[in-house]
Amino acid sequence: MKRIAVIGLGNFGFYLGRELTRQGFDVLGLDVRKEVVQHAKNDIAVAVTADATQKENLLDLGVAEADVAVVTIGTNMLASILSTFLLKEIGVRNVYAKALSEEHERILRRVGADQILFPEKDLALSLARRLANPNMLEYLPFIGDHGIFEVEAPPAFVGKTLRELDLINRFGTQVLAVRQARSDTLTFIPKADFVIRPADVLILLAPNQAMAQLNKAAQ
Amino acid sequence: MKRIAVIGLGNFGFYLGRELTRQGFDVLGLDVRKEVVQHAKNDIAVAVTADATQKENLLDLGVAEADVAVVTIGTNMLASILSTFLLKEIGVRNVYAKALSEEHERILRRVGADQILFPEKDLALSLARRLANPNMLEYLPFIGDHGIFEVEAPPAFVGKTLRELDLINRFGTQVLAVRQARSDTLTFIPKADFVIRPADVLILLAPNQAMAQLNKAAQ
Ligand SMILES: Nc1ncnc2c1ncn2[C@@H]1O[C@H](COP(=O)(O)OP(=O)(O)OP(=O)(O)O)[C@@H](O)[C@H]1O
Ligand SMILES: Nc1ncnc2c1ncn2[C@@H]1O[C@H](COP(=O)(O)OP(=O)(O)OP(=O)(O)O)[C@@H](O)[C@H]1O
Repeated sequence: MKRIAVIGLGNFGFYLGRELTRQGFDVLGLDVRKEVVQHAKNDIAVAVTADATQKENLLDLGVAEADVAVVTIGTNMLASILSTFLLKEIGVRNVYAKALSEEHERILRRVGADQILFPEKDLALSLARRLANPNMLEYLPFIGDHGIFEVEAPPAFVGKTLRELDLINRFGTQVLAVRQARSDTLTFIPKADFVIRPADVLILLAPNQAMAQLNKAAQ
Repeated sequence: MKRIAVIGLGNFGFYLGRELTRQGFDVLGLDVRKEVVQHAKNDIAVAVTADATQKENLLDLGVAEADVAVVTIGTNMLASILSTFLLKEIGVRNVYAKALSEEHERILRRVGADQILFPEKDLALSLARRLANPNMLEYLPFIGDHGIFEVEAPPAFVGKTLRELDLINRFGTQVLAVRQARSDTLTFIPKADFVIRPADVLILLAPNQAMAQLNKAAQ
């Protein structure tokens, strides 16, 4: 089970920590403000009052063992940069950091952030698309039971046609598109006689549990 | 062409106004700070320095004629509430407003906001899902050419089977799921003999231009 450190429990950190806790992750939340930590204790697996720009604090709390750390500190740009830098220094493999501006984003990448999060920019682009395409879905309505997945074609599938693989009947899975590595093309709604090639990436509509079954069958 | 008023040109307002301008909308951006407006002038159709909590300003600038207004004012909760209230008062049909907290969200709805935007909460939930399902796609890779659309079944389709409608060959469109109004069920990957009922909502993977063709053919 993944250990996730959430640095800063403002809106973004709180909702993230709460949802990850609900999904069963081993979540450690840190915030320098005691009242914020108190408020988070009901919803986040472990919530601790600590200054995330102090290296000893991070080491004492075992943050170096986290699989992922997410720096959600907002208004204090220096704290955000320092914390990100220290998390990489103590060896956290995947550090996500929230940016307040494009300049902040560039600095965060420079100090080692693996992924940048920019809530305002993301929602702005998503809203603009929705206003331009009122009946286009941004988020999939397939939450819970089904999802759209991207998986590299397992070796056992290579050289077979979609008709032979019969994914619809065997796994209740529909192939929406195939991204072909060699030509970097995306083929939508491939036909039954489509042959899978090595390194093809399948974009599937499938029930969540089909992904586990598919992985087994592909071995 | 849609007229969109963007109130506040901080990160969220700026990226929204810029993307809408790129998509060809008639965008009016307002901000009380002159330097912010200056910075936005290159990217937003029209950007004006004005206090959006003053009703005369909104009326003088023709905001009442906007199809959609988006209040992106952040840290000043009172300004956000006042502006939202006034926009509904002058008759803007669709007012979206950014919330800073769940309490703020409730107040905004009470003063008439039609839709609430909560960038931090949205991205937190989306990131949590991505961490739980590393190969699940949150955003569709179908941007540009194809998209996933939700459309109410046109009357001409009712009573016909998917085989008869032959959407794949006629419009290059795949029916991913059907939401049946009467039973409020969502049927994934419907079979060829699935019969369309009145008020069924079709969830389609289709090229963007197929939507226009579909609308024509359905008349
Ligand atoms: N050095 C630090 N160590 C730990 N937490 C910190 C530190 N500095 C700031 N924080 C916390 O980070 C949290 C989020 O930061 P802040 O509120 O500045 O950003 P924000 O952009 O308003 O956040 P949000 O939009 O997520 O509410 C705050 O609760 C704050 O107490
Ligand atoms: N009464 C007002 N009329 C017009 N603009 C306003 C008014 N009050 C605030 N604004 C503007 O709204 C913009 C966004 O607000 P603010 O910066 O407080 O929020 P924010 O949450 O930091 O925004 P973002 O995250 O989008 O950068 C600012 O540029 C500010 O000048």
